[in-house]
Amino acid sequence: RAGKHRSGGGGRGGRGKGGGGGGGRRSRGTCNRHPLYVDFSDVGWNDWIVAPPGYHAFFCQGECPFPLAEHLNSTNHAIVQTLVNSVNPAVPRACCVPTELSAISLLYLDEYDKVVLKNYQDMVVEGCVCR
Amino acid sequence: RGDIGLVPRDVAGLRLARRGDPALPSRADDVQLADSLRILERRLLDLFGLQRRPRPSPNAVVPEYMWELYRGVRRVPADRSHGSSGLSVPRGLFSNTARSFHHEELLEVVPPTSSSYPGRRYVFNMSSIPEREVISAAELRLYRARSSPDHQRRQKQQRINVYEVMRPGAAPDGVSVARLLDTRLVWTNESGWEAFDVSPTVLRWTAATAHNHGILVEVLQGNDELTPWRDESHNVRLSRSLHDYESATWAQQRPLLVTFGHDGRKDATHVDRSEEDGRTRSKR
Repeated sequence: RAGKHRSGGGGRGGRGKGGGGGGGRRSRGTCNRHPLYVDFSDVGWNDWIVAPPGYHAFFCQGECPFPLAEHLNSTNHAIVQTLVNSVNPAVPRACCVPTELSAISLLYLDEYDKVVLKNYQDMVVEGCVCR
Repeated sequence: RGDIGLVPRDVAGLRLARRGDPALPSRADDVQLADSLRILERRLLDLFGLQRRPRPSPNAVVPEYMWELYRGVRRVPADRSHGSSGLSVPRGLFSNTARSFHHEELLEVVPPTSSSYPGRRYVFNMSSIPEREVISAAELRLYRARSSPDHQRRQKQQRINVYEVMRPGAAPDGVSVARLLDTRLVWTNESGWEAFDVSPTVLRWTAATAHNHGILVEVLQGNDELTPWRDESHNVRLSRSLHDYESATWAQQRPLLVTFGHDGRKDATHVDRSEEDGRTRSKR
């Protein structure tokens, strides 16, 4: 299933691999989280990034159709925009964007051969919504 | 890879495959792609807070303690290749950055063989810490190996004193004036790491309000007798032993200075938050 979703604009430096965006019975093409694995060895950074070898970044993609499903946890504005779009297609639909992100930790060797452990915020998409 | 950095393998391979095939991108396209990837690499390095791509030496050693911190933050179970050293993540210390430093062995002042003075001075080069980084704590970690069975029968206590060197001098340990930072009484029949708080000193060094003359460590017998350097009961790993055939052992047991802090960027995280994220992920 991972191979069916291409990363599109968010796929630079990574490739689809494993993981699950969830979704289950949700209609295909609806705003959802999709797998995106960033493999540090693919970009030749595994010589200075000690751990992890890569990480699941995920990305958000999909339609925000009328009416917006409750699980998409949309804003009032997104609901109005989608409503207007349903009668006037000149107004675009709401956008599928990440709202919940989490951090990753990197253990790496810096430019001076010192070992550094660092947390980076907002590196992993945890949830997508229509906004 | 190598000179081209972020350029992936298939891009490098494209140059070879392009020979005589007009369907493949031209050299101009190839160069443009490579330029784009270099810009991408630069932006990624900037995101990671690095000015240039690190080129680690083959001799670089990752201390077990840093692995332990990494696993603690990520809640990754210890694997066989990096067995647990029994250390725990110091709660409240780790904001979003931890750095480890080994002392500069070339600058180490080794007392003469005949000297019975138990002190040893270490100099840590901490110039790699960016100016904007805010250090919240620092600790010096010393490893104590269990005494040999003969010595275990005569269980003893040792006192380990850690000083900041205020002024270097001509004494056997190269120290003229020193200020006590931390002290601990330990049993010689126990193994493990001891962490000493050296935060005030490192804070002053990184704030450039004090010269870095190093740290002095001395080991005394429980009754405050001076411990001779060549005494076999000397179990605190303060220096590379002549009998230490495995340099890898020394690399993992040598004194280690660790700083904890925040890199000065927005969105500081806390170890508790990371652990919470880890729970959320595992539930899903």
